[in-house]
Amino acid sequence: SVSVSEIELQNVKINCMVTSRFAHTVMTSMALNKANVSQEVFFDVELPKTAFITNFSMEINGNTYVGVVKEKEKAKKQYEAAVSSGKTAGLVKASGRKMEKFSVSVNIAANSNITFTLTFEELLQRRLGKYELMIRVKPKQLVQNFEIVADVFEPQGITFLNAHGTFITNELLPLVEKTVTDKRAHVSFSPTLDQQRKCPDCDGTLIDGDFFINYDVNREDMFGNIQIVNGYFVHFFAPADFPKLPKNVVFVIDRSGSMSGTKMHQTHEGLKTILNELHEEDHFGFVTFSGDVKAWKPSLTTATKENLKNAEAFVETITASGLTNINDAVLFAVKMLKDAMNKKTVPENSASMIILLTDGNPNEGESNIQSIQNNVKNAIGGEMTLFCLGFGYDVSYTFLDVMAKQNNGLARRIYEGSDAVVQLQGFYDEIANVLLSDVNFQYPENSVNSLTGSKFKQLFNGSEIVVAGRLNDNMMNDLPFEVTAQSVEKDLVFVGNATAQDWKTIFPDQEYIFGDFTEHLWAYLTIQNLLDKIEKGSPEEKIKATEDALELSLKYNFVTPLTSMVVTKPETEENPEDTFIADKLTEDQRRHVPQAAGVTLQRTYTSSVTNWVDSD
Amino acid sequence: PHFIIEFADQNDALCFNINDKPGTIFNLIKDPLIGIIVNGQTIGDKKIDPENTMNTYFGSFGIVHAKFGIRLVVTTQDILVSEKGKQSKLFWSDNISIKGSNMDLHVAKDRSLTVTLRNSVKFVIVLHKVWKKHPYHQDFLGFYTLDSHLFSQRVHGLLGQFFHGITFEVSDMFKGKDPDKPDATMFVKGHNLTVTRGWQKDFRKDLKKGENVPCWFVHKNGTGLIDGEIEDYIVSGLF
Repeated sequence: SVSVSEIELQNVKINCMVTSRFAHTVMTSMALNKANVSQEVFFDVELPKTAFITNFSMEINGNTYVGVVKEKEKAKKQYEAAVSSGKTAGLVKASGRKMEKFSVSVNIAANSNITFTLTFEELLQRRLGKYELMIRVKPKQLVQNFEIVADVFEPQGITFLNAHGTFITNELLPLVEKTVTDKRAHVSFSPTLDQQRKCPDCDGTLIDGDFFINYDVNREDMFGNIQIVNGYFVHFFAPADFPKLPKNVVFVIDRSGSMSGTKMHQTHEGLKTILNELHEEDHFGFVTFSGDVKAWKPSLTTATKENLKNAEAFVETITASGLTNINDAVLFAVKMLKDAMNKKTVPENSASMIILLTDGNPNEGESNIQSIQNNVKNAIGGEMTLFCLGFGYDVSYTFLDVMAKQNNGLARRIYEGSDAVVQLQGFYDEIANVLLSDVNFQYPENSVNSLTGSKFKQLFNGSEIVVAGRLNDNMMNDLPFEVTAQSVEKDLVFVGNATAQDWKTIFPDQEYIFGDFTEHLWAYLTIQNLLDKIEKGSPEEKIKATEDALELSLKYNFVTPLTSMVVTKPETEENPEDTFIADKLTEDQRRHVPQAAGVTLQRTYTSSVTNWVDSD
Repeated sequence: PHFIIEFADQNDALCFNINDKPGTIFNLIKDPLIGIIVNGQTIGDKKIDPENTMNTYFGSFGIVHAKFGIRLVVTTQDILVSEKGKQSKLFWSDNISIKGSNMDLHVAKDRSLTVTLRNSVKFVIVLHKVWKKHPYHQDFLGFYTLDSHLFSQRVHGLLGQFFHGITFEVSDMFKGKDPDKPDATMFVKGHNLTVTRGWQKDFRKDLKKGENVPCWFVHKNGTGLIDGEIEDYIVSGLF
């Protein structure tokens, strides 16, 4: 959004290009200061937390000011003086559940215009059978030319595509244009000034909310789809039609004092809904904890109708009071699952998991976070998966996130609100249906390098595994592969040979979609993997992962937690030099940064030379 | 194409780009005394990347040593050698070394061609292979002078004019458009030029990534640094 009085918002264009799930979004806003005095113009954009900013520029009266991505520490040092004098501010702020806010303001002269352009990239994740591209639009005033345009290119073919928005009224609905033809889709939404108005005579705008594009692709090949482009490959794996693995799940529920009231009520409701979705072949158990640890039953129970009914009654009896002993509770759950596996009271090919729900920090028993992580990791020993749900804002989310990742799972924050039950259920739906376990991807060692994560504990129904890598020879057009996994009935082995496709044939009338997207996708995934490693790896691994992630972030111009984007604003009388910083926020920190100093240099050379001419 | 003039002793370099229409042939080296000419013809991209402007690269080189009766045509496909009327063709897919009385050639498979002309010059032509299915880019060549001290004082050309060194002075570094690349004033050949600190790549050792060579970039096709204008270096044929 761009706002301020006597500022006319002339143009807002959001252009998304999605190629093989990799989304490249460019947001452009053009505003005119119609006042006779200079005014400050604000440019606020909310972008997905999973996206990396790759570019930002401001064009003022023909001069362009471009953001430069730098190593965070280097930028910080360079601009230390300005930070201490309070001249700079963070450009990116956390904004709700899924989004973060990029925000910049600049003073522009009377009767001048300004164009802001922000570019970011993200890999769309498949959840519950669909990819979702989300665009948040809040222009705050009517826009002369407003346009959302999205082009989706999927070589596998698009099975369905829906476009909708939280702000789309019945009047605006016909303006959402959608064309889907086999491998590509085009979506546009471009209301006129009058169509944006809340009412015929008012200036309020209807355009305020989220615009979604959901779609899925064909999955004809069991082994997935491999795309080879210019020395890089990406393997998308999401085979359909596998029976679900029976699961053995222990719910570890925090009943410490801080859970009392709404949170506990929502936990009851959430658990009851989840219980209804267990199948008869599943096994389950409950461990509850505050300062002490209690189990509903000492061992796992089959999910018969009667047992589920009893479990529901038990859930109702959980009440909150006391301290928080996460360590002993999780270890207890691990023991329950291990006992069941050892005694073979659960099926051999089944998925074992622990779902921990807590709202606080450990303060009873073992309270050292690292010791708990070590204890849990050692106890689990890769035999089961740990999922963590952090309830509310006080929770030590990073602790849960690392602990989950160390045990092949993932963490999710549950936001306090009326929909907390829906959030709990949504998370459970995502992880509850395991189709395959121990999914491993192999490619010939002498053909590939720099592979992203290739071993996965499980494949969830409706999700997708993505592996990418570099080919040793960028002339290569073929790649043999092998995928092994365990399904409910047998061990599976998919063996095949992928061949590079000709993009000109797949998308004949399209200029090559956007440059080297496979390479960018690989870089994006590799950085995400490395950031995970920084969190959960050994000290040596952390150092190496930090170096590698930083190198890639700088090379690809990604604003990641290791880099900052430095934006130099035009000079004004009040601010002879003004610089702002865009950071990628981590869960735990926000960074503020820097401002520069000049250097002079004088050198004279007279010398013999070697010289060359080349092109890269 | 990028041009880089390296001052090894000072660990510094000058660089500039020459942009013109694809197909243009530039004279890179011309030494009338020892009879050597090196010309290069540019090629463009297969099509223009929507996010970038048209780039040009060298797609072929013509090299003549008049006194030895040697002519070489190096393209991204092959290498044509002609010596006193005898012709032979080498391929980039070969790994081959040829020692002659006046010229040694060494082809490193799919990488480079090293040419040593007796008592005059040694240079390397690097082959940059691009993925065949790449929608924009195509194979191109790089030319590196390895030994130029035997050229006469009359040597000229886009590269040749720098073989016996130049005098330049860099002063008054100031903040440029890009905060990472400061500008400065360079006094060279009687001109005061605004130059930008940047880097270019030397691909001799690492063909894929290249090695960064920090350099002072002279804008506008090297105007002020090169003698005359780029039109002065355009020739009608490879020989």
